[in-house]
Amino acid sequence: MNVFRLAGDISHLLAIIVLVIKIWKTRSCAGISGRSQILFALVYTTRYLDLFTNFISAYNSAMKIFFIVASYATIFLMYSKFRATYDHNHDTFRIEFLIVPVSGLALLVNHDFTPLEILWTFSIYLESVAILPQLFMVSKTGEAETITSHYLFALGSYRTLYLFNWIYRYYAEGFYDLIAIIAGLVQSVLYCDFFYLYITKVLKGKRLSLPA
Amino acid sequence: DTNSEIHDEL
Repeated sequence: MNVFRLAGDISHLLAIIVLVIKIWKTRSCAGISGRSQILFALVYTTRYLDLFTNFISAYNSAMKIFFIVASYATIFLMYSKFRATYDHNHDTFRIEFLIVPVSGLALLVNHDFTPLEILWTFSIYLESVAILPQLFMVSKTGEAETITSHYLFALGSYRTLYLFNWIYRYYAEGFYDLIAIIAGLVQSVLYCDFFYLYITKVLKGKRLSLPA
Repeated sequence: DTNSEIHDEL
């Protein structure tokens, strides 16, 4: 565990907590893509199946369980409790266009052709693009609530911090995982535009709105 | 690649 990895995990944890609290406190999931949330639940479910096969640390297991539980809780809040506030007219990204190619790629490019390893690879690839329905929704409505921007910033920062963690681990431990690194790069690049808007607008106290 | 089966990151 190095400082980049820890900062990345904290950022990831904060993102998820901010989203749940936002929905709970405002009694609304307006502006949040349920499709991205479904993809994230799929990501955590397929990646953390190793909870049953490998024990790494109490920290590792606790975080995994938290991510899985929080992702399903978010889906429950969006599709059941606060369903009336869900903005489905703007949440129209076709997730099969992500799931199908990602499944194919996971079958073709993986470390090991075993069920758990293929599911892990699938989750890494899927995570890299899972935010697209949310970014699509923001671009469609042309704006995002400030709290949603904070959520997106924390969520995007997490994988970018992991990139620094992987650079560190490569030099310190000789460890590298090309699948995670390339997917992490893709994931971080997808947020670049958003990061720019966040820094130039939200941090200066303005609402995040896109140029027409 | 060095890593297979055991993934110690989240």
